[in-house]
Amino acid sequence: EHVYAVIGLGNFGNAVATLLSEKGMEVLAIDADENKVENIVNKVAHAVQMNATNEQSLKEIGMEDVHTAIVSVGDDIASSLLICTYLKDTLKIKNVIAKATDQKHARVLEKIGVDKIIFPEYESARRLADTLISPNIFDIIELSDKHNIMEIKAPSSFFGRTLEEIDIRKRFDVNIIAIKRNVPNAKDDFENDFEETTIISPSPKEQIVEGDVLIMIGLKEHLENIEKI
Amino acid sequence: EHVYAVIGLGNFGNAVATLLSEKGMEVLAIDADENKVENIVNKVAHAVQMNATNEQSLKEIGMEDVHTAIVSVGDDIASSLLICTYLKDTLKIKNVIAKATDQKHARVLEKIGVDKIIFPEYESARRLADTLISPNIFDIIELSDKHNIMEIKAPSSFFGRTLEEIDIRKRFDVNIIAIKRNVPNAKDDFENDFEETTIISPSPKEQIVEGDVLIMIGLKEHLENIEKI
Ligand SMILES: Nc1ncnc2c1ncn2[C@@H]1O[C@H](COP(=O)(O)OP(=O)(O)OP(=O)(O)O)[C@@H](O)[C@H]1O
Ligand SMILES: Nc1ncnc2c1ncn2[C@@H]1O[C@H](COP(=O)(O)OP(=O)(O)OP(=O)(O)O)[C@@H](O)[C@H]1O
Repeated sequence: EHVYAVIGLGNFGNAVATLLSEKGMEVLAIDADENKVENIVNKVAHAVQMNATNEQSLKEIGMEDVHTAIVSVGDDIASSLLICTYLKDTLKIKNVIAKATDQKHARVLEKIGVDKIIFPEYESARRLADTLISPNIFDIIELSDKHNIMEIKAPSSFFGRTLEEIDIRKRFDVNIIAIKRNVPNAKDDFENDFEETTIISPSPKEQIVEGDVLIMIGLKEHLENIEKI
Repeated sequence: EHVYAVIGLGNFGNAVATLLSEKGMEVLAIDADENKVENIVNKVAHAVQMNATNEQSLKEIGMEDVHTAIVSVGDDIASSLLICTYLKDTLKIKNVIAKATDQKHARVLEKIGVDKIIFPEYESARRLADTLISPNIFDIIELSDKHNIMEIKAPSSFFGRTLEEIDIRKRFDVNIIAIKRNVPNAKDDFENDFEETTIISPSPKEQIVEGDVLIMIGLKEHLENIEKI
């Protein structure tokens, strides 16, 4: 039976502790701030107020039985390093996951052997910046170092043509894995309601309609070419 | 020429302002804390220290010429509402994007007409919690209300069989859009180095190898069935 420890109950830590508990996991939530502990005490199995840089206290609350620890204690890099080092080296916790505030923080966490590093603000800032710069791109999701999944508005030169005719794969070496399209709702005429539907693995005979959003997968540089049409 | 205003230079705001500037965009970065302003002054076109709830000051620094404003001023919901309302209603800024700390914050931002709401911590907490609960699932990306893209370790019953034989689409009604696989690097025998490659749109003849990670697209409930094999 895995016990999950969440150290640091900022927006990220609080959400992780709550979501894991909602799914029936046993969570030990820890924070130095008693207000944060108070707010979560009814939502998790165990909630403890303490300073997590105190090695003795960590041992006393049963940290050694924890299988996975998530550390998100804010901008104080020194604290997060101290806590992660102790969890990994002394308490030998199998899976230590840390939230990093920036690249420099992430590098040091890597050096001390943290198993997984998460950058929520930086990653979503990157996604937002990419979509602001290219207004036809609705989303970019990184699949690997070289490949992305991109959601992009269908260019006007595609309207009314079938996927077969456009032959995206041949021209751009990317694949359309889905199309998001607004279709009118079958309601009475006063309600001009549209509903978004997603067509997964569209057939080659599928005709592109103005307003379609194409979801494509391929090498990053190939996907960028479509944006230039 | 679009001017982007970034109000609030926490981890998220700072990253957005810096990334947009790196791509050549004109950015007006604003924060009440002069240290934050000092740290960014050489990276953006304009950096101003001010309290953004001060309507008069916002006008004086040219906020009316801004096309897109990104507001991320932290946990004080009242401040973020005040700032967003003024940007949207009084200054008539076309595109106002706000970072929300939680669902309650997001609902109020929606009511006042903010164009886009971002939840970096909640969204990545959700992705982490989902992958912790199901250890064979490496990632879950939401494509729409009903569909996900899921990265999942290939179950042992697939090893050595071709995609055609497994017939994922028929059995589970999901599509494999890519396979991530570790292949040995062609180096001298002392270096047992592996390199991750991504096979996009694998052919039906592709044989699954132990360790393969399948990237699939489909309805959320159908994808969850694969995890149960
Ligand atoms: N040594 C420590 N021991 C226990 N809790 C700590 C310690 N240091 C900081 N904390 C707690 O960690 C939490 C960090 O939250 P904060 O909002 O500052 O940062 P964050 O988690 O990186 O940001 P976000 O809110 O975006 O998730 C605070 O609730 C704070 O009380
Ligand atoms: N009224 C205001 N006017 C200008 N700046 C403000 C105002 N209120 C808060 N700020 C600034 O907004 C920033 C908010 O950063 P903080 O780290 O608290 O939250 P956040 O941006 O939600 O979190 P994250 O660091 O996760 O992005 C601070 O730098 C603060 O000085």
